[in-house]
Amino acid sequence: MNMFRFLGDMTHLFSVLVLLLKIHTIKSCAGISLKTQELYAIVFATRYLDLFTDYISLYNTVMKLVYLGSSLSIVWYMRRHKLVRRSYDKDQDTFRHHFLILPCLILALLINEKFTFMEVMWAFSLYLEAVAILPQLVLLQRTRNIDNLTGQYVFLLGAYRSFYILNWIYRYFTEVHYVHWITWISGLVQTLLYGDFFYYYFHSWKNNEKLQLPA
Amino acid sequence: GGDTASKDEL
Repeated sequence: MNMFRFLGDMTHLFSVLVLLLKIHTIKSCAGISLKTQELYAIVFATRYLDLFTDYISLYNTVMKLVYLGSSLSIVWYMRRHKLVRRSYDKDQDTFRHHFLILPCLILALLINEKFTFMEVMWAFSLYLEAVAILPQLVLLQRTRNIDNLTGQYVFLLGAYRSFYILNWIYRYFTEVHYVHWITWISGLVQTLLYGDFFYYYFHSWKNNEKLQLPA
Repeated sequence: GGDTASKDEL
């Protein structure tokens, strides 16, 4: 495993854990899109079906379980926890995320590395991950609430995207037969959408700072 | 699947 891949995994892990820890500690999820978090939970659940069929390494297995557990915990907090659910911007988080799932499923049925259940689910999870940030982007544009979307979360997600792209470039040049168009293209789309998210975050953050100047 | 090279990624 190269350094880019490892740093990508770590920043991805920390982005999820930081969010979970923050929700757990301050008992608030204001500014966080439940729709996006549910999509991420579906992404992990459909991608890691191979937990039951293939063993790659202890590292992979543990990381998959942690990603699954932490993303499901975030959804649980936002839906079920008495205090946390009260802080959820339900009326603003209106992106109809179900309409993302069907097109991704159809695309996965059409474009996959092999037409088997596992491969279709794997492709589906990659397509869904690419667009999963959209509800969060819409919520951020609506509420301009950046209180909870800390710089850390945004920074860690961005670092994860960047490191994974460096990892693919590195593997392409160092490994034989390492070509994965589905992973690369959906990963690139995801990074571009994230760039948009990043842009709005900093835009809101800057405006917020200006508003806080003494009148 | 037969091709596991990408499946070792998370």
